[in-house]
Amino acid sequence: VVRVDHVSKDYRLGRQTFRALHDVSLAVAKGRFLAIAGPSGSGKSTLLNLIGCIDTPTEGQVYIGKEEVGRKTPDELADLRASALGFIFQTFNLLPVLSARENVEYPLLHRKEISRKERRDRVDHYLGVVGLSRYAHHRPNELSGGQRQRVAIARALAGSPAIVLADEPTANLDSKTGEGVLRLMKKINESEGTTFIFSTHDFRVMEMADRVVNISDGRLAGTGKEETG
Amino acid sequence: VVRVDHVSKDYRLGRQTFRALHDVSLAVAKGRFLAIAGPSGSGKSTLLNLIGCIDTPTEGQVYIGKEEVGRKTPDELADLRASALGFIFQTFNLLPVLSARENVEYPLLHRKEISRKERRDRVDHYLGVVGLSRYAHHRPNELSGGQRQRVAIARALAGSPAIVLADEPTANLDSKTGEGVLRLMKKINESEGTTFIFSTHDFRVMEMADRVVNISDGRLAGTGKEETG
Ligand SMILES: Nc1ncnc2c1ncn2[C@@H]1O[C@H](COP(=O)(O)OP(=O)(O)OP(=O)(O)O)[C@@H](O)[C@H]1O
Ligand SMILES: Nc1ncnc2c1ncn2[C@@H]1O[C@H](COP(=O)(O)OP(=O)(O)OP(=O)(O)O)[C@@H](O)[C@H]1O
Ligand SMILES: [Mg+2]
Ligand SMILES: [Mg+2]
Repeated sequence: VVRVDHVSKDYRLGRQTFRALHDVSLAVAKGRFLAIAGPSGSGKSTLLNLIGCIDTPTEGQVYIGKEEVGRKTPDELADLRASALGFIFQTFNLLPVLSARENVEYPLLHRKEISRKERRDRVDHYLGVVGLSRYAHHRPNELSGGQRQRVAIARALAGSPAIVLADEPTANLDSKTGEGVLRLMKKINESEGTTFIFSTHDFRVMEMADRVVNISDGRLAGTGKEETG
Repeated sequence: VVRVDHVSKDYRLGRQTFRALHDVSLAVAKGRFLAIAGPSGSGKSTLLNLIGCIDTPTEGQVYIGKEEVGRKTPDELADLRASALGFIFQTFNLLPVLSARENVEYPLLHRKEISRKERRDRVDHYLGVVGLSRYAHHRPNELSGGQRQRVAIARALAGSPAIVLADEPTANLDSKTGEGVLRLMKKINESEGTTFIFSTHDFRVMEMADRVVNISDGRLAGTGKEETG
């Protein structure tokens, strides 16, 4: 459902070039609970951003479903992201002027097939499962670090996307809260067939994952191909 | 060296009041490696901000050394923070227009007793010990999440403050990098007598700590008094 083909990503730094990813290939089967593990600075967020279509590779191609992302217009990309992808950012990226509830609701607003009542029920449900019902009206700067992270999680899950990209979703959570979030995601993965791709340092995520790939200095260890189980 | 006396902290939320800390008392001996542990939203960052003099309590007093912080003028507080405290924020709070090097150097600029050469040596040293020598010229948005966290750590340590307040300093770090940072802090604690106060979810911090206090729903478990060992 996701394929990354010989992808490299360079950044310009002054007059020099910094290669953050080098010839990365990865095939991810539908319904995977995949963990991308590696040291700080190894390229995990960069890779997730390429898969999530919020950045473009310097070389190589990214495919979501069978479609090559690089061939899409900005509008088509926006549609694809809105309909198929849920993103939990490492820095949360919540909208500061909106409450927790409004932040979770935001990506649902443009989906015409969801009625107003269903939208409210979904937002209530996901705020509840991450333990934030009582904080629904707090704005991001009125929330703790781990609470903001949970709003970002609820926001990504509430749209029931086919693919969830989670960049260190448990980093700011105590172990009990973090476990609750992971069990929720595992449950959604098993009951809905949602594909989860994590960037993580958390060994519990790696244990729950049905597949772990390792990245170091911008290069993937191993072939990146799907193996069975 | 730090004393918190019957401190409460309320936030105004619309027309309601939210009590984030309730009657918290804590005495911290000089040279402690103290961990404050508790669930997401329990009040750890709020307590650290009060100790770090970047917020004021609604009730109660905070003492740094023997001096009551609430009686100081804004200028005196700024001096106290600059000379005695190092703060590693949960959201890093780096200056976006400055490079990693310049961010680490920034709090040292106004200290007249440090020569230009010594300042540069200190910045080089601390960038090196957190593994960021090769990234000295990157700006925060050209760094990974864990790299930004390490810049924030280097910045707090480079001033050799008497008290370091570290709000989840390992949250965005892989286990190897995180261990390196903790060993560095433990070493500084043992050789310089620097007091460390952590807010953390990381069990390794709790294991390394010579004292752990637990907080839940804004209340400290236990008396908060110093016990021996
Ligand atoms: N805009 C940029 N310009 C230059 N270098 C960059 C830029 N963005 C990221 N980098 C570099 O690319 C590398 C990979 O960054 P990335 O954010 O993917 O790491 P990561 O594996 O997610 O790390 P962490 O675990 O710390 O979050 C890092 O070394 C970083 O310094
Ligand atoms: N400005 C504010 N207005 C209202 N409530 C607030 C405000 N700031 C924080 N809070 C609330 O105070 C409580 C404590 O927040 P704090 O940031 O201290 O938690 P924490 O223990 O650091 O959590 P985490 O582990 O998630 O970082 C939270 O429930 C939060 O929602
Ligand atoms: Mg990252
Ligand atoms: Mg906090």
